[in-house]
Parts: sequence; C-alpha cells; structure tokens
Amino acid sequence: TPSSSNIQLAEKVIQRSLMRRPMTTKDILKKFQTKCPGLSKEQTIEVLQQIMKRLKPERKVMNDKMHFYL
Amino acid sequence: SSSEADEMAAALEAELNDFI
Repeated sequence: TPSSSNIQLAEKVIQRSLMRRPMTTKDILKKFQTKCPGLSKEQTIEVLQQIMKRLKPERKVMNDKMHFYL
Repeated sequence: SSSEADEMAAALEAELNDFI
C-alpha cells in the first residue's frame, strides 16, 4: 500500500493547487503522480477519490470541461 | 503515456460524478 506520508503530501499539494486555480481531473491526476508515482492505476484512482471526498471541491464547466476548485 | 492519463482521468471523473 502507498506510504501515507506521500498521500498526505499529495493531498496538501492538490488542495493548494485547487485553491489557486480550477483543475480538470487530468490536471489533478498529474499533480498527484508527481508525489505518488509508484501506485497502480486502481490505487491511484482509489486514493484520489478519497482525497477529493475529503477536500469536497466545487465544480464548474470551463471550455466544455469539468473543473474542480476550492 | 497521456492516453493512459486520459483513461485514468475519465475513470476518476466517473467516480467523482457519483458523489460530488
């Protein structure tokens, strides 16, 4: 299982980014992978959805794409 | 590869649509 410290760091980085600008799921995924590169696809998606559940970001469509922000 | 990122982003978005 992924190290929880990396995940906590990834959550902080994603939270800060979402406060600065709206991000698509792909942006968030790439940001996460800079901190937790070694996870499998399934783990990445599972951990990211848990992070997003905790952050509870707003969402809006920009340029026809869903964006999340805080 | 970016197509893998696209695929994962789509899967994540589907999960997020369920509850956000």
